[in-house]
Amino acid sequence: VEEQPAHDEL
Amino acid sequence: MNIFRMLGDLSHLISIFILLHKMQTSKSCSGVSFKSQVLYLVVYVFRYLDLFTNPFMSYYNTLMKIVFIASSAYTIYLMSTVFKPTHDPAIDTFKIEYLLGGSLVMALLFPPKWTFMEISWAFSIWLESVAILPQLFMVQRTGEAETITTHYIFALGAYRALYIPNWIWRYMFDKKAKLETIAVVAGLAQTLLYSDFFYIYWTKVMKGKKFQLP
Repeated sequence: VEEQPAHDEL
Repeated sequence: MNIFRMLGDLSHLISIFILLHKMQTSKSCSGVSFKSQVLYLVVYVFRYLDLFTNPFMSYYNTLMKIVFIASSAYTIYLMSTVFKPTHDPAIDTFKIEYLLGGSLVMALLFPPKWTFMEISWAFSIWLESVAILPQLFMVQRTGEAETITTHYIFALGAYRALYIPNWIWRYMFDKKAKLETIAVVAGLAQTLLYSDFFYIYWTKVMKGKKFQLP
């Protein structure tokens, strides 16, 4: 499974 | 989490508080751009769609997202109902179609991934970087601004400006962090857009003078 970018900033 | 990001988010919260406080105490939204406020709601709705899809990140993250969406919607509600008579559409005339269109084009051309979620995230980042323009345009048209309004604009701009040292910090010390090019480029552009305002704010308002354009 390709990892999705996680946008951890607001 | 580092000190710059925390201060940035805090600054964003403070800006929301200042804006609502200004409207509630003066019973007026004069000097505030309705168009900018609408753009910010669009920004938060499109960026935080991941509230419903992504794996849970943290209580902090989720709480802040909900606060940003809810307060933005509440501001628009107040401006379009209770305080509507105090809003002057004749000076809030920036063409936001260009900002929406330009952000959409940027998002479609360079998304992190070709998925709806990633394109809407990129769209929101680009749109946020220019969402203050109708507000700055309004200040420019009138040539001056209430001090409280300038505090609001400053706190909102400081939020993204503080993210810049945060990215440098993450790049240097947080090995797991993946820097988001779009966020960094848009964040720098956004801060550049504010630079003129920051300068006048710093040289006038911080010294107790009224915000007036030269």
